[in-house]
Amino acid sequence: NVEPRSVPVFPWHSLVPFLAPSQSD
Amino acid sequence: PPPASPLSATCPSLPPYFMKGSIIQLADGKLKRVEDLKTEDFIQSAEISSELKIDSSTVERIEGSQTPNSAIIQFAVGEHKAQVSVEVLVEYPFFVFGQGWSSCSPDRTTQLLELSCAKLSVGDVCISLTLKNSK
Repeated sequence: NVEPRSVPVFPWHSLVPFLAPSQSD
Repeated sequence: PPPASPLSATCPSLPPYFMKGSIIQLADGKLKRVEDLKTEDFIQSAEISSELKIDSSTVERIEGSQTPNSAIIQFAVGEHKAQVSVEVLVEYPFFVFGQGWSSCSPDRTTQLLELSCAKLSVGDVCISLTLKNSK
């Protein structure tokens, strides 16, 4: 078996939806 | 006739990082598989981050969408309970505080992504992110 040389690594924050751009008051 | 692409028969796919076994890099550089992530991983990563902070988003409503295999989820975000609606595929996983991955259709999530999921329900508190105030 040949393992792929480069496995994609994803940043943790890509897993979380950005729901609120900012808290403004 | 509507344009047909060869891929149009398959459902729209989710981002690749939700597939079981995907390698996720935390803010401190550690690598984890997506299925092994814990609530603390998100909290600690956000603490390190200079741009992002964790917010909690409570599921207030889940309803069907006109788009096939999609749902509209209404969240109350943050301490101000800002109302946000998002339309997502029913298999789209959200991370619930203290619980882990949850989706509107855990069966589809497991089928399509092999990611084991709980059923997302009204009242669940999901991890979300906001930008830290930069001004």
